[in-house]
This record gives sequence, C-alpha cells and structure tokens, in this order.
Amino acid sequence: CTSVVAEDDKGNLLHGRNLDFGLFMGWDIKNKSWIISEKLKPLVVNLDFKRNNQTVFKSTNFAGYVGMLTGIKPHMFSLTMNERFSLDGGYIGILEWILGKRDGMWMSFLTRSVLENAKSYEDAKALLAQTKLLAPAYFILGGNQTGQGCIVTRSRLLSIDILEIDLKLGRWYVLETNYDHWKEPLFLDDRRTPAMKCMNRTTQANISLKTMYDVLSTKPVLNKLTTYTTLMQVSEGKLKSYIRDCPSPCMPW
Amino acid sequence: STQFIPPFTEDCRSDMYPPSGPTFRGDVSWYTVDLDSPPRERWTALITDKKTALVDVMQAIRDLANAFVPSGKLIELVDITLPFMVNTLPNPFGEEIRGISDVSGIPLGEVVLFNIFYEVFTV
Repeated sequence: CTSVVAEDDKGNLLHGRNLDFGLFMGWDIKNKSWIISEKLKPLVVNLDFKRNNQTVFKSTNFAGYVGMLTGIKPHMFSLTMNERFSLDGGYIGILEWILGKRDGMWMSFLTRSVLENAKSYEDAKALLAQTKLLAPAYFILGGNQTGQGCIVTRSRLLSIDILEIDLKLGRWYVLETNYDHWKEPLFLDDRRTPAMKCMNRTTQANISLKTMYDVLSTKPVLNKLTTYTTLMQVSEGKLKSYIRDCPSPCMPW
Repeated sequence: STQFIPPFTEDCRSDMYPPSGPTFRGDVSWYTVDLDSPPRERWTALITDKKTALVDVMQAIRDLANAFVPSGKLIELVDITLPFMVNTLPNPFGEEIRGISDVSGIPLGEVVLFNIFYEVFTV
C-alpha cells in the first residue's frame, strides 16, 4: 500500500492511496498476476454511509468487508490504513481473543467506528493512537486545517510515533508505504523512495488530486498488487476511486 | 540500485489524469449503506449485486487454503470454529457479517475469515 497526505499552497489537504493486496497468495502464470488481487478488483465499490438520510462518511471498500481501509468524513477528516509487519502481530491478538482477552479492537472495525463516530481530526487521531489493537498498523489521517496530516505508527498496544505535516520544516506532505518512516524500507520493496522523489519533483505549488494520481501511477508505487487508487479532498468532501492495472513489465510488489 | 530497474520502475509519470489507458481498468460504482436500517439488512443490496464476485474470491481463498492443506481440513476448521467467533465480535459487525452470509450464501465462517483477514494474514 502507499498512502500520502499533502497540503497544497492554499492550505487544502489532499489524501491519496493505492490499496495493494494479495502478496504470495497464488500467482497466475498465464496472466502474470496475483490471483487474489485480480479476484478482489470486481468487488471494489464506493460506499455512502447515511444516517437520517445524511452522509456520515464515504468509503472505498471491497464488497463483503464491513471494516474500513479507506474513507472520508466530509469537511472533517480522511483516513487510510496501511499494513505494518511485526513479529508481535495479529496472530497473537487473535490467540488472546480466543482465550477470552477481548479488550483490543480489530483494526478495520476501529477505522470504521472512527469514521462513523469521531467528531474532528484531533478526536480521530486520539482514537487511532490510543485504542488497543489486535494487530499493528499505520493510520494515515488528513484534516481540514493547515498542518492537519499525520501518520500514526501503531503496535498492538502502543502508539509508537506520530509524524505530522510541518510546513515550517518544509514537510508539506507525509507518505507511508509499509515500513516505519525512521527506518530504511526493505531494499527489495522500497516504494517510498520513488514515491517521495515524484512528490518532491511535483512540489507543493503543483500538488493536486491530478498530480497525486500521477505519483500513484508511477511504477513501482503502482505494482501488480495494486487493486485501486483513491483520491480524497476533505475541504470538498470529495472521494474518487479507480480500479487499477499494471501490465507487464511491472513489479510484482 | 534496487530502485532503478527499468522497465519494472520508471521515472515519475505525468498527465495520467483523467485516468485512461492500460493502468486504468475502470471506475468504481457507488452504493448507499443505510445506518438506520438493522445491521443485518444494511448490505443486502450491495451483496445481491456483487454475490458472484464475492463467491469467486472466497473460492480462490479456499483453493489457496487447500493447496496448503489438501485434506480440506483447514476450510473445515474455518467453517466449524469461526461461526462461534462471530458471537464475540462487537456490534454491529457480527450482525452485519451474518447478513452478508445470509444474502451471499457463503458459509458464515468464511465471511468472518474475509473480515478478519488482516489479523489472520500476519500468520
């Protein structure tokens, strides 16, 4: 996965993501593609969650999946989630759950309840940072005011780090793939460096949903695992998504 | 050096928007989920539409599991044990998952697996 939140020079927060899934879950030799990734593409839908006929939040999802991986609460915040690998992983959380220790939350149920119930960017950030989880994760959150963009790096129990947009430091965007931002990514899977190179080349003056789509369309940020790209703009309450392909030659991950 | 291996990597793309061409498979359709309706009924319209594709992906996951455990015992285990887990899931998720299983005809345990796959995948 790749998620990015950027602030343009007018103070708008733009949020884009590629949802990559299906690694090592069966390779289709004839079509040169991952089996599960291809099977998931027809299930990609946009959802408008309503209460009293009013939109509460919007999401891009896989039909049949009740949790949330990508969503926006119009004019309030946008949220995506990327996988985080850790030895202290979800299987421990599941084991604890089976043994009756159920004070943690399932990751995508947390993102769903934050999108449904949080009242602001700060409220959402606090819930994502402090709620005990069954599995580690990265939460990437965008807001509706200047400077409101962050990556929350989570272990199952703790919030390890929160990296925020900081225009004074020249950090006009935050970008997450699947590795802690203070460490080098796996050398065989460094999508961060090419993505940041393209963001830096775009510059804050030229960043828009259009140029963000360009960054998310650059190989290997776009790869064989990419099922969809979503672009969100909180100030306009806009969510748009596109089912992707990466014809060969293309990086398997 | 691992980040510059054309043609698997490329220089920064431009003018990709509006989406078109070989990297754009298609747009995504919109559905409404009514949070005022009972959890069990919220996904009926969507799942009725997407039933075939959902059955398809669950079959692919079943095939993958059987590739590891040809006896089919793994899927049997999922179908026997995970329905019990649905009772432990917080509201409204357990009821929504039941509704999806009802409409799609996919065994409840396998719909639970689909929904907790992120945690299971770490295994």
